[in-house]
Amino acid sequence: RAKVIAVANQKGGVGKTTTAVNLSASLAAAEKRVLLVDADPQGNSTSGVGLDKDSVVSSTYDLYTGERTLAELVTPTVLPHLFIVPSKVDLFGAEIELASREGRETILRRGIEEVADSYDYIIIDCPPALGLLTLNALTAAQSVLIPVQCEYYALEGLSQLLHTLDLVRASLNPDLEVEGILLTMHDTRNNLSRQVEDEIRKHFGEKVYQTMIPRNVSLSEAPSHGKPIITYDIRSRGAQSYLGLAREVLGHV
Amino acid sequence: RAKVIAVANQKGGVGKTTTAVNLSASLAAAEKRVLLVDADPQGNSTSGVGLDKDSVVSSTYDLYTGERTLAELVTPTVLPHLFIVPSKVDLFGAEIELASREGRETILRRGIEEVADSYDYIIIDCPPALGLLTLNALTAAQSVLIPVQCEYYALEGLSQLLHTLDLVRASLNPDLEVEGILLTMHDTRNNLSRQVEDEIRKHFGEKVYQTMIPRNVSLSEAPSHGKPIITYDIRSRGAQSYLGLAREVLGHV
Ligand SMILES: Nc1ncnc2c1ncn2[C@@H]1O[C@H](COP(=O)(O)OP(=O)(O)OP(=O)(O)O)[C@@H](O)[C@H]1O
Ligand SMILES: Nc1ncnc2c1ncn2[C@@H]1O[C@H](COP(=O)(O)OP(=O)(O)OP(=O)(O)O)[C@@H](O)[C@H]1O
Ligand SMILES: [Mg+2]
Ligand SMILES: [Mg+2]
Repeated sequence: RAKVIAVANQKGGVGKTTTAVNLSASLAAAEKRVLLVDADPQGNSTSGVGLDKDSVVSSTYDLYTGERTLAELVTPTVLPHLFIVPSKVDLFGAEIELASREGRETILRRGIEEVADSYDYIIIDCPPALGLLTLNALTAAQSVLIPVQCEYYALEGLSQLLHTLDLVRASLNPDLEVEGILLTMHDTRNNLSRQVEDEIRKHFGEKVYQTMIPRNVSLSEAPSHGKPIITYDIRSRGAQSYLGLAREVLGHV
Repeated sequence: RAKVIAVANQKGGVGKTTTAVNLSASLAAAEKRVLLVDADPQGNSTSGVGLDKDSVVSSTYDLYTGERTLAELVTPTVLPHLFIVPSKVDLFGAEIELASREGRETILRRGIEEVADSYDYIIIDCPPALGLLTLNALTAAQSVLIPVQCEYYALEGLSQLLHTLDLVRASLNPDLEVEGILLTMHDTRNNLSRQVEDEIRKHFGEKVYQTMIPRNVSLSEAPSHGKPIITYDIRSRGAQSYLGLAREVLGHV
C-alpha cells in the first residue's frame, strides 16, 4: 500500500512544488510507482511535469465537487512510473464552495484510499496556506515533508505549522508524523543560510534530512521546459540533491 | 486623503512583504505619513518592522471580529511617520469564521475609511492566496502593486491574478487599478530573469516600474534584525532600489 506524504508549509515560495515534483520524479526513476497529487490551485506541479494546464479537462477540483473519482483523474506523465492528478484554476473556488459541506476535510483522504494499492508513493503538493485544501492533504497523509527555505521569514513560520499539525492530530488524523524537514535554497557562502541551518538542526535533530537543496539555477529553469530536474539536467547540483533526498526517503520506511 | 495600495500576488515568496515593508519605510523617509496594514496571518510585515509578534495584543484579527476599530489597532514603529496595524496567528482562523457573515468582504474597507484622512499612504501586505483576506484588501484598495519574481512559476500565475482583479472590479470595487508591476529578485546574469523581464515589459509596457529589485542578500538579512532595509543598510543595492521605487510611486499621483 502507498506511503502518502504531504509536502506542506504555509510560507510561500519555500520550494514545496520544486520538492514535490523532483522527489516524485526521483522516486519514479528508482522504479517506484508514484502518484503526484497537485492540491494547489496555482497548478505549478501540473506544469512542472510538462502538462499544459489549458488542456487539462478534469482536475482535483472535480474530486471536491464529486464529479470525478480520484482514479478517473490520474494522468500519465512522460516519465514511466510517474502519474499526476492535475490541478487548474477552478480549484481556487473550492474552499468557499465547500465551507459548509459535511465531511469537507476528508474528501481527499477518501479519494486516495481508493487508489492507494496501485502506488508505492503518493506525494501531495500543497498551496501556501492553512485552509481547507491543505487540511485535506494533512488529513489524507501519513506524514508531512516540510521544505524550509534558509531565510528568516521561513524560520518564523515553522512553529505555526507545527502547531497546526498538532491540531490536525487532535481531530482528523491522529497518526500524522513529520516525514522530515528539508532545508532548501541553501547557500554555504551566506551567513543567514548557515544560521538557519544551525537553528533548525539544533531544534529538530534527526528529523532534518542530511540532504540540503542548494540554490541552483537549473532548478528554476527546469519548470519553464516542463521537466523535472533529472530529465532537464541530471548533472546539476539540483538534480543530485533531489536524488539524494529520494535515497533518504526510501531508506525511511 | 490617503492613497490605499494593496501589495498582492497569490504566488508565494515573490517579495510581497519585502516590498510592503520597504516601500512603506521609504515613503515614510520622504516624510509621508504611512500606515502599513499586515493582512497576512503569517505576520511577516509585523516582525519586518521590528514588532515582537508574541507581545502583540490586538491585531487585524480583532478588526474582523468587531472587537476593535482600525484606529485602535494603529501602532507606532521606530521610524517616524511609519505606523502599522499588526497581525498575529489568530488571523488564520478568520477566513473560516467569517465564511457566512454579511458584508464579510468590506470589513477592511470600512475600517480603513475611518482613518484615511490621517495618512498619505496606506499599504496592505496580502497573504499568498485569493481568499477572503486578500479579497478584503482588494476591496479596500484604490490600486494594486503586483510584485513578480523573475521566475517561471511567478509568470504563470499572473494571468490568474489579473482575472481575479476583473472579478473584483465587476462586483466589489469598480475603480480598482493596477498601481504597477514590480520585478523582484532580478539577476542580470541569469537568462531566465532577463526572459521574464522581456515578457512582462512586452505585455504590460508602462505598467511595469522602471525600478527592478535585484536579488540582494541585505534584503533577506534585514528582517532578522527587525529593520527595513533603509535602516539596516542604506548603501545596499536593495535599499537603493526600494528608494527608487518610492520615487516612482510618489511620481504617479
Ligand atoms: N533550490 C532552488 N534553487 C533555485 N531556485 C529554486 C530552488 N527551489 C525552488 N526554486 C525556485 O524558487 C521559486 C519558488 O519555489 P516553488 O515554487 O517550488 O515554491 P513553493 O513553496 O511551491 O511556492 P508556493 O508557496 O507559491 O506554492 C520557484 O520559481 C522555483 O523555481
Ligand atoms: N530582492 C530580494 N533579494 C533577496 N532576497 C529577497 C528579496 N526579496 C525578498 N527576499 C527574501 O525572499 C523571501 C521571500 O520574500 P517575501 O517573504 O517578502 O515574499 P512574500 O511574497 O511576502 O512571501 P509570502 O507569499 O509567504 O507572503 C524572504 O525570505 C525575503 O527575505
Ligand atoms: Mg507551490
Ligand atoms: Mg509575505
